[in-house]
Amino acid sequence: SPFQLDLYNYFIKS
Amino acid sequence: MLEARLEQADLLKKVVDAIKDLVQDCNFDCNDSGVALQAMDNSHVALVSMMLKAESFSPYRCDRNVALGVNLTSLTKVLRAAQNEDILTLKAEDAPDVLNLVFENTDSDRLSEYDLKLMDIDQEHLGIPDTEYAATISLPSVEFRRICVDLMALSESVSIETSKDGIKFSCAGDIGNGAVTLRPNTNVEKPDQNVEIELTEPVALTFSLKYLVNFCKAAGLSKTVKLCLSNEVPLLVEYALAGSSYLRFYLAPKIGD
Repeated sequence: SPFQLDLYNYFIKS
Repeated sequence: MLEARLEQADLLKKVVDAIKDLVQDCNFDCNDSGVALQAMDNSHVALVSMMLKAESFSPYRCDRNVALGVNLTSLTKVLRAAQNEDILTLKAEDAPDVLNLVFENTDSDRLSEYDLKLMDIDQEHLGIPDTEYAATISLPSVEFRRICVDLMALSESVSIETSKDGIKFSCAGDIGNGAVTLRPNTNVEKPDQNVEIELTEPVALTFSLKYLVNFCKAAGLSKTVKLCLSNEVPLLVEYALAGSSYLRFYLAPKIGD
């Protein structure tokens, strides 16, 4: 089954 | 101090109901532009971003920026005491221990007051980059909910493919496959029923249906929902609220097979 990506990687920590 | 009065408690009740299963403890960040909330679910798959602009309240007063750390399960218990049509006022001091909620029913002259204990929540601040999406689809929110619920009966995941001809939701499961295609459709008399597609390039992405069905709890907040997609970036699901306020959900895609 497809692998769930982590949202954390998409958003810039400020 | 903060003082924010909503004409109808219904709005906050529905917003909290739509997000409480995704995020539990979160800060309501209040400043002079309104009340904002941004929180990621524990598994880092979904992010909730709510903005209730000052214009959505009447009146709205916020003298100093304040973060109200709220447990949404607790807030739900308090909001259950509000009738949908009640006038709701949120009040807090500048360094508050509690959030004061007042519900007014003008018909029966009933005034209810609750204090909700606040918590210190050390929340990571994440920036959401401005994204030019390859596809933006607007469709009736109940239609989107129905598609997600129907497909979840067959599979955990849905593939969403957009082209200028339409948007196709498809899934494959143990008992069989399913697909729903919506074509662009304009109804002058019922614009809420429109399906609008703006596309700069075709997009194909796969998402967890469990999360999409969860987002669809917000369908009662807006007759239409906007889906914004680009290959390899999170899906944005947006419910527009009155006064340019919004409730947005971001969902990380799945990759591979």
